[in-house]
Amino acid sequence: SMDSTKHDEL
Amino acid sequence: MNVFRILGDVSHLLAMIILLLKIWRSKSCAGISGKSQILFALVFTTRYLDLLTNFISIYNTVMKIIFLACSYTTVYMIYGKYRNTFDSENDSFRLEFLLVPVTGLSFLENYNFTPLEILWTFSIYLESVAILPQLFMISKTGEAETITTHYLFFLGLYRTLYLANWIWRYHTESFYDQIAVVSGVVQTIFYCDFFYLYVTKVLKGKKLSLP
Repeated sequence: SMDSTKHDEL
Repeated sequence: MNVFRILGDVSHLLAMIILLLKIWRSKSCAGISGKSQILFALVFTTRYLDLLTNFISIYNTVMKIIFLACSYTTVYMIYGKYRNTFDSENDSFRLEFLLVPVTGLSFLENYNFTPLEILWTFSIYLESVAILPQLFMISKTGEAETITTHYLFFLGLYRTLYLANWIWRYHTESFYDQIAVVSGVVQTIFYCDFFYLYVTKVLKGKKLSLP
């Protein structure tokens, strides 16, 4: 699953 | 947050600090590709626009700001402060060969057709190929200073650790970011040849020089 509005990696 | 992710971020930061220290202490950018450094500055700029729209964590915000600062300082060192030591003759990779396909692909293959999301995708694709001007420069001159190879090693290590991070996250959180994973695998492959030379030459005390 991938919430594309929230990229939590650098 | 897992150990691979933290170590990956630390490696990434270490790579950038090693490069800055090399330039600062030798007062020279010899052997460094300014084009690769411009691409990395572009990568961080287009990826971290969410600093303005989306808060994730203190760690995330602070690291993004540090990465941006390191990246722009490096570009300034190469094209500003120490530009007379910059070997522009051998930094002759044609950036349009990377920028045109990367731009096209980020419009075609993304999660959301919105400006911020397309720029994020652009940054992921661009990062996977941003080191190519530097590797091209080394293959052209046939050598690299040992400190430059340490920089490349930590940059490659960062990507390799992120692969482990994604495998971990897939199993523990069912997290799977296809665009980042595919680009990350491509990016890591570019370092394989260099890793081989690093282990067989640099770690045995020899200078990295190509036949």
